[in-house]
Formats: sequence, C-alpha cells, structure tokens
Amino acid sequence: FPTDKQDAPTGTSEEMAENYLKKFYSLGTEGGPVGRKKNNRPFTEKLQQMQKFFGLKVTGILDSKTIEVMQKPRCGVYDVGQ
Amino acid sequence: YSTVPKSSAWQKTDLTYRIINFTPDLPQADVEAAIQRAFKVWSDVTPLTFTRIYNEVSDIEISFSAGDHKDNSPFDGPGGILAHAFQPGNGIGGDAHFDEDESWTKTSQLYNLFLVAAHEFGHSLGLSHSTDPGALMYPSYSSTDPNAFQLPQDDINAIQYLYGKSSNPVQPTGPTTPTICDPNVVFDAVTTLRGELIFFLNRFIWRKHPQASEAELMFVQTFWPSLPNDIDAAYENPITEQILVFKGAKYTALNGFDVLPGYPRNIYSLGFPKTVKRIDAAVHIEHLAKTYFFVANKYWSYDEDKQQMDKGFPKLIRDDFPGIPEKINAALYYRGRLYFFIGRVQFEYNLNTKKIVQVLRSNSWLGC
Repeated sequence: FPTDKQDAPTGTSEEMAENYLKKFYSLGTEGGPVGRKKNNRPFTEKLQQMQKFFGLKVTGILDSKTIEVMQKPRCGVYDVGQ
Repeated sequence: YSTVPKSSAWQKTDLTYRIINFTPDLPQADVEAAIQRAFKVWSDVTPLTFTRIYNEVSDIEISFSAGDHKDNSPFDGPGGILAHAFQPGNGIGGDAHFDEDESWTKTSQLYNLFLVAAHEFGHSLGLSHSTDPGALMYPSYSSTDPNAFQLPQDDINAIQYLYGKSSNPVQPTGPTTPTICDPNVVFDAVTTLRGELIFFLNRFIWRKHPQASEAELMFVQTFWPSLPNDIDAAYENPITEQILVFKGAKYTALNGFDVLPGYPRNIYSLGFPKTVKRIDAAVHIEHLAKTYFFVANKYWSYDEDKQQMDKGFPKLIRDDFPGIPEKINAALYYRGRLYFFIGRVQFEYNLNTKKIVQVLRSNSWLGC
C-alpha cells in the first residue's frame, strides 16, 4: 500500500513544476505589459492557483503532494481560461 | 464546473463527427464503439445529437497521433498528457486528438479510451476543467469502472447550462462527489488496512492515515481496478494481511494493491446458507480471532483459525448487542472498540460491558 513520498523536491521537480504551470496555468505567458507589483512571484502565485484548483493545501511551496498531482496522467487542456 | 460563455458554444444541436484514423491498440470496431458511447454520454442529457460522417469535414474531427501533430500542442510520449480537444468553433474548433503513444484499452487497464474520449468531447462541446474530483471533467485521469460509468451531476449541470435538458420525460441525474463534512454520508463498508482506515462509499474510498488530519478521497478502482463500486462489506484479517471485500453473493481477497488470484468466490464457501444473498457488514475481532458477519437482524461468527462458521449461529443482533439497531451498514473494530455504522450515525460499542459508549456522526473519522 503506498505511503506518501517524503523526498524533498529536487531541481528536476522544480523544472517539471515550471513546465506544468506553463502548460496548464499560463505561467509567464500572459500577454501585454505587466505592472510592477510588490513581491511579484509568478511561480508561487501560479502554484497556489494550481493547489487551490486541485483542493490541495495552498502553500505556494512545491511539496510532495503537489508534485504527485502534477505527475498524474491528464488531459492537455488548460485548467484556467486563457 | 466551468464552461465557455454560452455565445462560444455550438449554436446548433445536430453535430457531426469523423474518425480520421484509428489506434492500432484496439480493433477498429472497439474504437468506434468507445467513441459512439462517449458521445452518448452527452446526448443522453441534452438535446444534442451526434452523427458520424465519413467523406467530408465534420464538426468534431477525431484523430490519434504522437508527438508534434501540427497544432502547436505536441504530445509528450507515454503518460503525461493523454489527449486534448479544442473548444467549439470552425476549423480545428471541436476537434479531439488522442496521444498515440498511450496504450488505449476498453477495460479498466490504463488508459480506457471511452473515459478519455467522453472527457475530451466535453471540451469539444465547450466544457472546461472542473475542480470536482469526482467529475468527468476533472483534469486528471481517474481509474473508474468504465462499465459502471454514469455521468456525474457536476458534468450534467455544466452541459445543461450550455445546451439545456434533454426532451426525455424522465430527466437523468448523476452521482455527486462526497465531501468530508457531509453529515448525511452513509458508508457502504469500513475496514482497516495496515494501520490505515478505508471507508467505502459508492465509487469512492476515503483513506485515512491515523497521523493525517484529513481523509483522502479517491476512486475505488484507483487502488483495485477490478473491484466493483457499491460494495457491501469489508474486513481485514491482520494475521493473513488480507482484506476481504463482499458484494452480493461474491467476495474478493485483496493483499495491499493486489487482488488475489482465484477470486471472486462464492460466500457460500464460507458456510453461509443459500438464503443469504448479501452481507450488510463484516468486522474482524483480532483478540478473539473471530469475524462477525451481519445480515439483516442476524449475525454469524466465523472462526478464522478453524476457517469455519461457529456453531449456534446465526443469532439475533439484538440479543448479543443490546441497543444496536438492525440493518447495519458497516462495522469496524479499532483500538479495542467496536463501531456500528447505521445510516448517518455510528454506535461506539464496548464488547466487554456490552454497552453503547457513545453515538457519533458517521463522518466523525474523516477530519471535517
């Protein structure tokens, strides 16, 4: 019976997560100029958006549960409207 | 659920589709049947009709291809992205593409073409991904029993928002996804599993680790692809490390993820008379090495060491478990206490004093 993965996220996981967020959460692909924003961290914001969508704990941190969801086979259509 | 604006949905109800090519994973007739059934999922609940055409461009063009297939969204080899589809529109709009690098099946094995096609055609019709983990439009592939598939209510609501209801006098309804805090939850069965607790509920299980604050919801078939939905009873024998799962007059033995070979078997091989057609609840009492089976207002005691029913059974539940109502939905023995789940409540019972300790809501275990 599976136990939760305890491994800390590796560089590969971060790369994978970035690609995932680019594909399904438009990370870094919003059109047009973006205004300056205090603490603007698009990766964290998109990660939080993804965690909220999947009913995960919204931390903005790439934890094992989030990685597990990202690795599940899925449909290639965006989760959020473009 | 989430959809495109109504103005971006198809403005007609008679849609056409064409199968451009076939996967070699399945016989052509099986692909055609899967596609047809996937469209029927949506036509059953709306006024939409789907007609297959062959020699001209259709509204929904269906194809199998691997890697880059010239739509600016290349596939990624086995696993990962399984398929994608475009929202309603001219040209590529409505089209559905399936990754040929996947293994397509017509069974519970990965990946069932009907289940994926039904999801993709949802996009073809204007549905976006749903956040409901039980919905067909949830973005991750869910291992559910394809033969028992029923369109969930979330998806019915979504498609009917865009296209209205079918003209059928009996409006179809679909299953909803349970939530941790639902006070009306009625479990089908409850068992321990190597220190964890498993609550069976229709097509789902709640999996609760004693150290986790919340239970995790997943489909039954995510762990055991060949198990049916709506099971009747389950218990763990910690000595054999087997879980026995009962449905109707059959039972199956599980060892962790694996369904043991030689199952399902007949419950009559355990010593039940032919008059017993199904078991309401089962519970293993470890220190007694006995398993109690509850059927209507009676119960049987099975000796796990002797592998036979104890003599003198069945007995009336009310005689040996005073205060416990008949028709038990599920039972659990956990940390020295026996729990009877009856409807929305559970009775915590002390076997030694033969007294009810407390009455709780059934969902008290889930971490609401």
